[in-house]
Amino acid sequence: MFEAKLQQGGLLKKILESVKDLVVDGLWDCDGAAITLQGMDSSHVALVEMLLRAEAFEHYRCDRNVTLGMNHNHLSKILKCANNDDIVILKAADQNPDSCSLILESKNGEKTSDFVVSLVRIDTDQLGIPETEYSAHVKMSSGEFQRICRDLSQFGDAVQITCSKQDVKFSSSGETGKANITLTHSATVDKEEESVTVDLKEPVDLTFALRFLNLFTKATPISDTVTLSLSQEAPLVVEYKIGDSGHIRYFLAPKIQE
Amino acid sequence: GRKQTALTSFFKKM
Repeated sequence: MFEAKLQQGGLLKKILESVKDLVVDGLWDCDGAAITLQGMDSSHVALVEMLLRAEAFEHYRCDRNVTLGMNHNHLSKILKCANNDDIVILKAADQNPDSCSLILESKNGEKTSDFVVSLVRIDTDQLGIPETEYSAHVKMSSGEFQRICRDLSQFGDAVQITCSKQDVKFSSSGETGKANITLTHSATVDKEEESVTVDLKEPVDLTFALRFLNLFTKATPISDTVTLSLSQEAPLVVEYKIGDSGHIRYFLAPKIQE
Repeated sequence: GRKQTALTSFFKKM
């Protein structure tokens, strides 16, 4: 059987919030080591990959690999019933389960709610993501990244990201004119979560659709920092760490000159 | 203008 008990149900709520607007139906692959999810948006421009290792759970048992086809809107309805400090238990049978049980327990043990979510058949292409050496890595506050994407959306539907040795520039333009926001590599680091790190091998200059970046920033509550990995003519990677026990990575195909 | 590329042109289907 598959059984996973998460002490802080709020984490699962946050994970779901960060994937459900991008991917409606997702395959949750469970094996002895971790739960993984990979899904693309309907236009095949963006992809989300989530990894949550067994260590994240208070109790984790997976006798046989099992794949749960989850409708994220249905799962979200159940998790709306959970408080952040509720315990969440996921349960499913071993072989081709057609449903998954979710049990919510209040912290004081006085309230238990249980739900059965019907699983869905999902025919989806899984993509092999190659190991890539990126030209630039930018690590920054996740809240600042969210702010920049939101602010620039007022000016255009795409953002140009340019990395040079010491800074990263986010630019957007449209009918109102042009907006540039430049972050400079932090000279001193007082608080790691507020500092900006630009690690550059080669300069990059890429353009991405802001609509998707704004969806990615739904993961902001998961981590204080975010890492952007960029290479010329390659998809952008936006990564949020889930503590020491996993990550949410978003991949976004660039817009290229016609 | 710029054209939106698809992820499948960078990553192979498994």
